[in-house]
Amino acid sequence: SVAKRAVAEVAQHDKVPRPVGFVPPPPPCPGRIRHFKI
Amino acid sequence: VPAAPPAPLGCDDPESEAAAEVAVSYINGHSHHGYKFALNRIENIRVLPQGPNNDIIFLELDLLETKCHILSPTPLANCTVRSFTEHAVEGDCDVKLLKLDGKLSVLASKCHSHADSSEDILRLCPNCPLLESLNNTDVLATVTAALNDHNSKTTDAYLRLLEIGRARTQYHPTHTVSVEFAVAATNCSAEEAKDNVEACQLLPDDQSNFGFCTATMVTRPIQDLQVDCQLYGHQVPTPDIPFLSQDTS
Repeated sequence: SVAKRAVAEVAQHDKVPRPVGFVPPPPPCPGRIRHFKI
Repeated sequence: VPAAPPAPLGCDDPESEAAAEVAVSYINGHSHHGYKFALNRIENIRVLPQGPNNDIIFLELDLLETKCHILSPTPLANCTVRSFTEHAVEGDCDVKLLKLDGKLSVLASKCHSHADSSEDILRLCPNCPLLESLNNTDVLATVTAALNDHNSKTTDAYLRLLEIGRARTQYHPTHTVSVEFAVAATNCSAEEAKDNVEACQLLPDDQSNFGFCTATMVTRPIQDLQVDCQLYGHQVPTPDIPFLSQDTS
C-alpha cells in the first residue's frame, strides 16, 4: 500500500540543503538609496 | 536548446545606473523652472528587447531637489541635495529610453514633484521653517523688498525678477520669511533705472546674464532684511543648461 507522506515531511526531505551562512541575493529592485528616503 | 533569457537587470547594475544618469541629465536639461534634481534611488527598471542591440528601457526614478537653480551653470555633481530638515522636495519620474547599439537616448519622461510632509519635518525638528506657498503675501513682500534693496545698493546692472524658486516661514524663536528667487540683468545700470525703470529690459539671449538671490526677512521681534544676489555671468548653452538657447521667460 502507498502511504502519502505529509507535505511538511516531503518538503523537509526534498529541500535543497543550503550551505551554512547562505545569504540570499538582495532583490534586484528597488536599488540603493543615495541620500535619504522621504 | 535556446539560450536562456538574460537575467533581469538589477536596479544597482552599472547598466541601470548609466541609463539613470542619461535620464536625470535629460530631465534637468529640459526643465525651465525650479531647481536641478539629483538621483536618489532607482525604483525599478524594465528592459524590452526589440531586436539585436535594440532595447526599450523603462525606468522609475526617485529624485531629490538640489540647491542649484535650474539656470545655474554649476554641474549637477556639485549641487548639494536639500536636506530633510530644509524641507526636502522629492521627484518621481517615469522615463522611457532607447538603447541602440549601446547608445542611450530618452524617448519620453514624465515627472511630478512633492514636498515632504510638514508633519514628518516637525516631528523631527519642531522649530524648522516649513515651505510656504509662493504667492503668500509675506513671501511676495519679502521678494519685492529684497530685490529693491539689492537694486538700491548695487553699482552693477539693474536686476529684474525671473521667478521665485522657494519660500519658507519660521515662527519660533522669530517670525522669519526666507526666500530664493532667480533674477536676470537688464540693459540698465541701477542708477539709470532710478530715472526710467520702464526702459530697463532683460538682455537678449546672446547676452543674457542670470543670477540667483537669497533673502531673509525677520519681522518679529525686530525688522531685519538680509539679501545676497549672485550673477552667474553670461552663459553659453552647455549640457548642464542646454535650454538657454530656448525662451526661458
